Amino acid sequence: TPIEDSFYLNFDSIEGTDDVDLYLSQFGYLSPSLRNPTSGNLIDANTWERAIMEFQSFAGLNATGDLDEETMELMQTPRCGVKDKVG
Amino acid sequence: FGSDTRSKRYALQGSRWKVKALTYRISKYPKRLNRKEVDDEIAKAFNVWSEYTDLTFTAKKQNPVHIDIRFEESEHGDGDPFDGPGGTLAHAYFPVYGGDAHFDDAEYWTIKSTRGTNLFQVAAHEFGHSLGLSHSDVRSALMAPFYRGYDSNFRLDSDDIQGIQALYGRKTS
Repeated sequence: TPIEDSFYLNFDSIEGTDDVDLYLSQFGYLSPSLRNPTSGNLIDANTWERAIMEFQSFAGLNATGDLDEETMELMQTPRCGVKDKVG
Repeated sequence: FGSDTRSKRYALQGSRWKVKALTYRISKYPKRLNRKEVDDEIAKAFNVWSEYTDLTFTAKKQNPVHIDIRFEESEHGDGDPFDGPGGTLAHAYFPVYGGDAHFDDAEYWTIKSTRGTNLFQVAAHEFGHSLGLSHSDVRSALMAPFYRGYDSNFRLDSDDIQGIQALYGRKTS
């Protein structure tokens, strides 16, 4: 069954989300297995929101799932390079 | 995770050293700091953990050692390149992966200064990983992943103490 494009986030169309995608992947909030190979490795919007929420929760922010200013700011804070979520 | 019922706590990666007398070597020093000062800060950073456990850390000039420490820039051979000033400051490997600690030498490492990035605090955090601690979601913990600036009155958080003692037990003397 074809998958509706609108169900997936196209990171190319949202400014700054490439970096956020990289950040969430680098620190263990998004794993390659969550990407859908049949739709250009895009990520389900719910998966993306859940990953943001997990990061916010871990960091002590309000877990809204929104990529708000506070969340973006924390993502730019210098930090340790080890993953937060160790599998 | 720790076994208490709080929602926020330390996390254990799952491996630890079998011995408590550990050795380390700084095999590559930073460009901008005096070697003796670096030796002292690294020793202080290890002492953070030996204060609450029976772990001991002895500096050596030759291999073999348990924990190898290097200041490197960009790609440095482990497939996890550093990203220049800001961003990621350092990384370290859990005991099962060797325990080595790497620091990004593109950072402006400083000692007892509010400027730059405090070497002692970052080193103490990284050595927590070298000993088997993962990141904590307790904001005040040393093992929280974010650099919080120089703290002239640095003390380990009770969360860090509980974490390290879960791995190596309490100090007996």
